[in-house]
Amino acid sequence: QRYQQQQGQCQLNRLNPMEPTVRIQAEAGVTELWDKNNQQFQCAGVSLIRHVIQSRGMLLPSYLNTPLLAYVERGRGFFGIMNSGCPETFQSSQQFQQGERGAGSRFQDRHQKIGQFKQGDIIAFPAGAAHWAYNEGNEELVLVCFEDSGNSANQLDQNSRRFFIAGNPQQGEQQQGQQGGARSFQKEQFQSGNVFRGFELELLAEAFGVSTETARKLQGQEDQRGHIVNIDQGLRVVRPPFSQEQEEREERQEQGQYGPRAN
Amino acid sequence: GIEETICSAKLRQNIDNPARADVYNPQAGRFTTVNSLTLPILSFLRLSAAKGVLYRNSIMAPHWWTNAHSVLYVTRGEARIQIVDHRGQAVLDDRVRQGQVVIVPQNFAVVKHAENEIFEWVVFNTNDNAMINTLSGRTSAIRGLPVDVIANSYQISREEARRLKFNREETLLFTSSGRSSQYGRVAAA
Repeated sequence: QRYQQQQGQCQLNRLNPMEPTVRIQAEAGVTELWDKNNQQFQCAGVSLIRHVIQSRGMLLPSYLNTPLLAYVERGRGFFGIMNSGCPETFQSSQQFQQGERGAGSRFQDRHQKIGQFKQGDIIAFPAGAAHWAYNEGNEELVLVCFEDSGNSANQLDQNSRRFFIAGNPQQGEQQQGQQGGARSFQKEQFQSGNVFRGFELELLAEAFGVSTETARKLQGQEDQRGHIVNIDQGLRVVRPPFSQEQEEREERQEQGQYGPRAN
Repeated sequence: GIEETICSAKLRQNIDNPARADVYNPQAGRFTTVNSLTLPILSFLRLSAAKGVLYRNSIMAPHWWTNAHSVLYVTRGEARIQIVDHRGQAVLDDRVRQGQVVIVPQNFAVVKHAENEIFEWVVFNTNDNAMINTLSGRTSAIRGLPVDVIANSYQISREEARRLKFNREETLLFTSSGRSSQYGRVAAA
């Protein structure tokens, strides 16, 4: 169901290259939006955003009503996708804890799978699956994200909506570009509260079995950091010791296996 | 061919029978789904349905339907329902009672609280294999997050993050300690 089927014919007799028009600044990065109102995007039923995340910056967990493909233009890091009902298969074990002794703290955790990404990777995020990303490199991480609101997995309208489940995205500072500017819908995703904000505090505390104080933290009203936050001490998660050289060696092996192929 | 399949296809399945429950908590209630896995004809319709029963003073965990709109029809009793959109705004915060219909758009977060009486409802979903993602409980998105991500996301200690993550063991339905309903009543007073 592409846009032109619903709205009549697309006006595509003139195409032009487009720059992002809105920048949403956060504590540890910036998100740039292309104007989804532009006829070319409307017709294709897609939208595009670009996250530029500083070193040790984390894009807060959120989910979308559209599937999303992210291209890693620069940098490396790791990400988590919470697929509904999947088990927590990444678990810290006793030896791991031994390693922690120096830190003087017992760090035991189990969570869903963590993936690593590097420049050139494409990562697929299903619609409705909460996800987060972290820049573990020393340089900026640039993620170009393609949101396909014309996809059949999206049952809402043509606007992709990002539902943050943490933080206080509305603290992001918005700067408008020269051309017209993205439609308020797009900006809204990064300029409103997280979903817990709309629930009554007591009910929330009840749902998590925690104090109302902690529930208040869930709602993030006092959080001033925006949707990309800085993690000074680095993010500690349970994940395989995947080193870059090992990956490159594996890739070389794969190429060796198949050899050059004439097309 | 397809015609044969349709002609002999099973067209009916009961979802009121407690024995068919997919999620069951003797204190809180049950939740029964019917989808294209249990009633194959639904894959042609691309629709599914579910039946929920919440006992008095029980809560259905905050959740969202990841791939479907959900039309809720109340068959018995009353409950407080809150629905939140992507801006964190409560687009519905109301007591819904027997005979009323509420539409929960895809991805909108929703919580139900049967405060004073049993609450029974049926939902119709616009996907033949509609999926729920919960925000609290054992199979929730929060549970899938690393403790460190939670601690940093919410600016809380690791201990607090661990509590947030593991305090609620149920998957979907659980009894309330009655704290929020008291709150509700007080507010009303």
